[in-house]
Amino acid sequence: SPIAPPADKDKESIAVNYLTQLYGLPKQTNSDAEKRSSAMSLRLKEMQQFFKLKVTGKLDEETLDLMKKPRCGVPDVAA
Amino acid sequence: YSTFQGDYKWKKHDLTYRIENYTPDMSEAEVDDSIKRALQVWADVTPLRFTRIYSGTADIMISFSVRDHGDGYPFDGPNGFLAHAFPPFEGIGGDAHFDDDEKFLYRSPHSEGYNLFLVAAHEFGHSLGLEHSQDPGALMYPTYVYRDIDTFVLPKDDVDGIQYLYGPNSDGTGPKPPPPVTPNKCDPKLVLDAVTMLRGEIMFFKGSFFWRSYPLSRNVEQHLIKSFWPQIPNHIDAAFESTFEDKVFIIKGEKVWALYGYDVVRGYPKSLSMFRLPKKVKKVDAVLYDETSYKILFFVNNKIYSYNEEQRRIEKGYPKPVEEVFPGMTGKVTAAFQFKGFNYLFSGSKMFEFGAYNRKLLRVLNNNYFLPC
Repeated sequence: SPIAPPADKDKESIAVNYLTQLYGLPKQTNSDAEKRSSAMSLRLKEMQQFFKLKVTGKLDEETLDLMKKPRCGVPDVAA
Repeated sequence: YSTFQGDYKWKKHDLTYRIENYTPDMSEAEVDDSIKRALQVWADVTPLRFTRIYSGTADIMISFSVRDHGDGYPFDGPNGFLAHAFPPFEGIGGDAHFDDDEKFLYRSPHSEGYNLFLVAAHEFGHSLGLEHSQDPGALMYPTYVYRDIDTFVLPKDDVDGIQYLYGPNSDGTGPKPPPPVTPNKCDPKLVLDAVTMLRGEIMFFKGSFFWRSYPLSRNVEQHLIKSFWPQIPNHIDAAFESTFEDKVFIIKGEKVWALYGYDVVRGYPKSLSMFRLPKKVKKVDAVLYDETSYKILFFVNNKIYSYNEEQRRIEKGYPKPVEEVFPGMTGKVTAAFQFKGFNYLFSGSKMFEFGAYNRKLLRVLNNNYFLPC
């Protein structure tokens, strides 16, 4: 749309795409927000562990910065 | 290093590869050479041999494509995912795909784009059975890091991984440069190149790496220097943060680089003479920035030059012996920084703590006091 999405929405979609392709985050239906958020937090922890970042399970600045780095498209965890 | 779970390795040592198409970013000869050298990286350390074929199906099919290219893993436009490859098995196994929305480069470092040799060498690690490594110095680390391709040597973590799958190169073709090892912050014999503050964080430099430590947190990150600053050299001599200029200065030999936050400041490197050191000083061992007096102490061969940052001149009476300025500091100082009212001077694998005001030696600590194991 001609109106840019709000910044945190953008961050969310970067994270969802990254974790879906590289950390096996299951594709989510919108039905269960709580389930979706816990799955996301789990995958975020996996990614933070892999890159030896602070393991928070939250989409903090460091984690998002790393997600934006150019990289290989092969998953980091057993595909 | 990590290998794909299951028996994903080639059962033969003679493999074929085929370049199916080309990127418009480089000449065909440049692509051919980059691919050939990227495969040679792995052949150098294993019995694997790669032969190029020009038709039919090769073990490793190489292609450039954009967005959805039919393998279930669509590319994502510029940046982001640069390429991907499949582990060894029939069909698509071993194939490497490069995202042609990227700008691929043959040599030219630091310009916008990604060196095809480096990207390809990484992908071919997957083609041969390696997964991503958590070692930030490894070629198989997931994020792209520019490295000097003329001096590139496959790091030890990758050598260990590929030799775990295929064994060493048995043709004995002469000595190889030893593979670079990622320094371990828990190594009691670790001698740091430089230490500096950077806006509240502590940066420890060693070889081509630096550790980034957040005081008050056990979390320490390790990165390749060039993953943050491609222009900054490896194996630096000294680094310090000037609160006066809000810059971090990094020194190697007679050259000085500057960072503003995490950005490299334009117009650098400049000459070491910017600090009015005598011409005979070609190298410094360490630099301590004294926030209490805005003085910059340059350690040069057991002597200290004190530079007055406000008056931009070396203070009278200097150089002085290190031991005169820091009584009890007898060894060569290899790194130095000031933190919360204390001066920390590193000598070999020890760290000497002095009061910043009275310059009294308080404790002798291990060098990884700030790098928790």
